[in-house]
Amino acid sequence: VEVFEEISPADFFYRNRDIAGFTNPSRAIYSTIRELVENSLDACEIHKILPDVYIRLLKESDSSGEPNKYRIRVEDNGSGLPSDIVPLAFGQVLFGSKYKLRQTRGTFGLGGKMAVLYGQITTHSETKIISSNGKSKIFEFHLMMDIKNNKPEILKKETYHNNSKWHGTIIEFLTEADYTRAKAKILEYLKQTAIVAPYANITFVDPKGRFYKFDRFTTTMPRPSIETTPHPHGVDVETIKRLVGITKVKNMKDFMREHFQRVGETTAIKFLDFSKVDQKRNPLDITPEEIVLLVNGMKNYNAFLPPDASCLSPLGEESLKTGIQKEFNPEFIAVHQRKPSAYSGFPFIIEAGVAYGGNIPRTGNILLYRFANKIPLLFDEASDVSWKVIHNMVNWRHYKISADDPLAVFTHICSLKIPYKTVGKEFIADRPEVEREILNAIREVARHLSIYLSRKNFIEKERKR
Amino acid sequence: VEVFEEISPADFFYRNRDIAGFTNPSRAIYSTIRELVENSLDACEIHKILPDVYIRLLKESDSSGEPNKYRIRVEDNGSGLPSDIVPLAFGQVLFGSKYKLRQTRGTFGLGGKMAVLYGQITTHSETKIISSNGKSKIFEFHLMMDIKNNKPEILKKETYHNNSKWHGTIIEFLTEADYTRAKAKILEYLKQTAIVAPYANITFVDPKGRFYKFDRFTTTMPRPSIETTPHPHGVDVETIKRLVGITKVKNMKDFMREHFQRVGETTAIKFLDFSKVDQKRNPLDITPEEIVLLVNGMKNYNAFLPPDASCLSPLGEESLKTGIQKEFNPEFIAVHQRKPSAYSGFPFIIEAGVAYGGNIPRTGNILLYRFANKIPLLFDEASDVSWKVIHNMVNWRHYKISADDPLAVFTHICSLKIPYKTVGKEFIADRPEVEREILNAIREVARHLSIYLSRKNFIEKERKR
Ligand SMILES: Nc1ncnc2c1ncn2[C@@H]1O[C@H](COP(=O)(O)OP(=O)(O)OP(=O)(O)O)[C@@H](O)[C@H]1O
Ligand SMILES: Nc1ncnc2c1ncn2[C@@H]1O[C@H](COP(=O)(O)OP(=O)(O)OP(=O)(O)O)[C@@H](O)[C@H]1O
Ligand SMILES: [Mg+2]
Ligand SMILES: [Mg+2]
Repeated sequence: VEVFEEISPADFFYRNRDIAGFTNPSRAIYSTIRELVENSLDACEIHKILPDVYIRLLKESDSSGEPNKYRIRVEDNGSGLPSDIVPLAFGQVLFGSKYKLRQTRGTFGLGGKMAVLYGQITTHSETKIISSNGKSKIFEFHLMMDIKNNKPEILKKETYHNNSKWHGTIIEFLTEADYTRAKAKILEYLKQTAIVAPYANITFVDPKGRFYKFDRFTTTMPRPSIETTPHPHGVDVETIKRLVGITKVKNMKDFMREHFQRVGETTAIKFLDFSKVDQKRNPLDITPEEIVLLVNGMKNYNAFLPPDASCLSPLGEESLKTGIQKEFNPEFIAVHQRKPSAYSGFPFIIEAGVAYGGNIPRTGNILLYRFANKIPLLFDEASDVSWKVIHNMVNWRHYKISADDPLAVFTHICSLKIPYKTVGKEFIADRPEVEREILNAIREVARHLSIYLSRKNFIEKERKR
Repeated sequence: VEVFEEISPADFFYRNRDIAGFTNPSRAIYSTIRELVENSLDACEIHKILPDVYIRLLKESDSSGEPNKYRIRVEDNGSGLPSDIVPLAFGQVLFGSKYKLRQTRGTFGLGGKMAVLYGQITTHSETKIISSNGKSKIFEFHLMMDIKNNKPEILKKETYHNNSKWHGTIIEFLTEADYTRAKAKILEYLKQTAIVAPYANITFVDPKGRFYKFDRFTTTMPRPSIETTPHPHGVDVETIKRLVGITKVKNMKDFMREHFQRVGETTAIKFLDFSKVDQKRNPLDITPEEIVLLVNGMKNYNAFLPPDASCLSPLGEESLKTGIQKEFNPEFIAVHQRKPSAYSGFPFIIEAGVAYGGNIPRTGNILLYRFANKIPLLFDEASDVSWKVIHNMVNWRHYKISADDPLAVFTHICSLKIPYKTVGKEFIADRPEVEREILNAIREVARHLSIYLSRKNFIEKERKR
């Protein structure tokens, strides 16, 4: 006879931690560091704080036969967290502040907890979190995760006076790690993070005591992303039901104007007319049938303004160019930021770059650097839409570029929702709109490179004569 | 100021339904059908019932402007469900009977709910489920999902007399679908399912009223998979804690024998000695340090018997060969079942096949058919470990096989846990042990094909002289 059970989301991601990027001690330490660093950068940028992020990985000498026990510590000068929030933020899966319609690195309410969970199931030790919002108190928590019930167990709580008005968060715990295997990827991740966050100070102290410092080379931060309202094209029955549940307006015309971006008086009236929904109707009275009329109308009405991308925070052509220059010192760089586009009602912006020569090695392959919401993506390249575009869709010979050239291609997508294929955030789905935009961006920078290369070729030929 | 929230697992998979395979109306109807069919086949096989699965997709004429509204109905003669379970099975995400250590198609406690959810958010209509375990009653439920709170809302419940002692489950609901786009994939999925489940009757009635019948061509079912205990190599601190929480034994020697597969008296004593844990200790008294000693000991002790694969249910070489023969009528087939292997304490068996000629088209590419726990995988081929093996690791020229040959390769993995990379179950991670086994299986069948081709070549040359 079958036995039925329910499991908590913590239990689900414990059992399926490989799907979240915590497959083995080598991949897990990479994922741990990237999840914590991304949390720190979000916490700084959202509050317009120039980020200082400090990462330390120490080998823990050990009598228990655990050959690979490490202590990880990540410190930032971000916004800090309120004391009632800290245990939930780091101890309850599917809890966080990034469930809004806003561009952030974080999106699932899971990453920090996965790092804590993996440390706990490999070393049976607690996690220490110290945090302050810069006001009068600093809070220190020692906690473990109750995985079965998806809630934190608070083992200890201390409160200190915040004399220096420090603000930020420190998280520290023991975890099994294979640093030797993961080292190259970790350093590559930090290096690429520095390219797309040139205003951040990042320091990494590795188990051998070596300092890796990525100092900021600008104090200018791009405009921060802001929260926005949904676009009609991204709407389904559930969205409408929830809006009806919280709305304070008294008629459908105001409902459209209040809850959707770029819908003014005229658009609201015309749209409701098109959808055969009475504009005077009280949202609280609308029937299931009318909800479906609304949703279908929103899909089919083609006179909405496109999604507003001013809520996004792209890298900027200058910033991307400077980051590439600093890291690779190429003889030629071209960068390009596409006009905003959208998929499923979510605005997005593609930025691309191409770099030639300098420190870029000839590998017989085009080097691809992928970024999404300022996160470097280092795994599963061949499954990513950028890879597909570069290898299957761009006709490099048309640009007189061959695979032997010392060539690096950079792609960045920023959006309210990145179409990741997995919760491990390593590769992006080939949504038609995203694919098309990446293709056009690559073609644009390839065109510039092509002009440079033929001019260079011409000059060399002239010199030989 | 940041706003923090928790979301339910239903809300999480609603927001991220693309990750579960419900990206758009074309992909969603494919995923809907495959999730429901996989549930039906599991429900039959677990109870040794010869499966009869009936799928009907009807176009729903509609005044609401929804051009793509369909009614999906899937019927099986499986075990049915108890009345208190039906609402949870189809209305609560992360609920199911497949959280055990047993080979089943289902694994996440999510698939059926995603189908229900997608139908609900696109058509705002209820789901009807009729089920009986063959005893005296048939239950009919009409329900919707409360996505925010992850629980079913029961709109209606009826009970009927089960005069014919029918057993099985019927699920029916409205959903937005793009059948035109999805049709080829849906038919391919059913066709491939019939190859690996040759004992199943599958009938599909499409919106145009066309019948697609895949009749069973055997009444012999392979031995069903059975539930088993964990292997020491698959253990972490959380596993041990939970076992300690439920164990009834009084000492650690019996704890090892009771809760782990293939651990007898001698192995238990030797292992506990190796790990420096007292065999007389009461499990309820062991300390966190001792738990870590146990876990590390289990990783490092190399005298455990390998994981027991008798709990698995492979296809069988004969059955795979017959299925390939029936579908492709090739001039040559070779199949091979590898000896069992294991990754992370999970036993698995790889079966591979190669087919040449007959109805296999020459496409300039090797046709790859992938299966996992008897599920056909039709998407994201290039991200799958089998693709990687076939394209990057097998030296086909060594076997005198070229990409122009009319060649099809089949790979099947069965395991207690399939290393899927996503909850959408479409491609498998390149775990080293799995990759190695697939490579060796392919080499074996390629070798047989190579012998056949050179013999055929020789005969042709002889004939010409
Ligand atoms: N260093 C930090 N400083 C301030 N707040 C933090 C920090 N780390 C985590 N948080 C808070 O804890 C929440 C949960 O973090 P977690 O990494 O688990 O999820 P997330 O970042 O929201 O999403 P994702 O799973 O995509 O990373 C965050 O949303 C944020 O509000
Ligand atoms: N046709 C059916 N007959 C009998 N039981 C069923 C049927 N469909 C679903 N169930 C029950 O409902 C549970 C939930 O199904 P659901 O598809 O949501 O998850 P799952 O099959 O366990 O895992 P997965 O998400 O991998 O499919 C199943 O575990 C099974 O017990
Ligand atoms: Mg995070
Ligand atoms: Mg299922």
